Amino acid sequence: MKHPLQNRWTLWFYKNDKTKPWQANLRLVTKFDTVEDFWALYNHIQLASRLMSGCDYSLFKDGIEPMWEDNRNKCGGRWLITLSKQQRMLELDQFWLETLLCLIGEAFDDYNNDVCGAVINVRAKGDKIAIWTRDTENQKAVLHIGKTYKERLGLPMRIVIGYQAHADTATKSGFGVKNKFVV
Amino acid sequence: GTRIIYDRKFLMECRNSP
Repeated sequence: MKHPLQNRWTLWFYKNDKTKPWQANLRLVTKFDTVEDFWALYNHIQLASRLMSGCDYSLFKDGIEPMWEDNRNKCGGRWLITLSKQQRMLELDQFWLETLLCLIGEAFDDYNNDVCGAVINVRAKGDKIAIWTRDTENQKAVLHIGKTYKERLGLPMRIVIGYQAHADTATKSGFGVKNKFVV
Repeated sequence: GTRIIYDRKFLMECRNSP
């Protein structure tokens, strides 16, 4: 007997091809809704650290597309983990797996409904992992998710992680995006 | 209703079970 998950999840893969528009590079890989099917998928696909630069994995609840424009994302934001180049070898895969386990195991107590999904961006200049939540105004939910996530990743107190609204990320580039919350 | 919650330990134990 398989162990059912609370939610059905969809894994997406993005491969950068500059000759195509962003959405054309995004592929739905598969959906799953049991613990066993999650592991069958995870054990079968490439580790994030072995992906080519420019690639992303996204895991979202069924029905939510991994983009700002989706109705369930557009008022939301993300807890962002930025990694140095050195961390790819040591921590990228470990952090991403922990992120996935937080999502499928429903790790955020009363606030799991606020979680939309998670994204990992593999980039030469530095990798990023983020958990996306649905509403930047749900302060209690956002903060609880951020604190729990930081604990689960085993990040020390001195490391501060920030939460950014997608609306700000979409209109400002890189360093201009301000944190709405930090934990 | 009740939520189906799995902790890290349980999920990891399922990784290699047949």
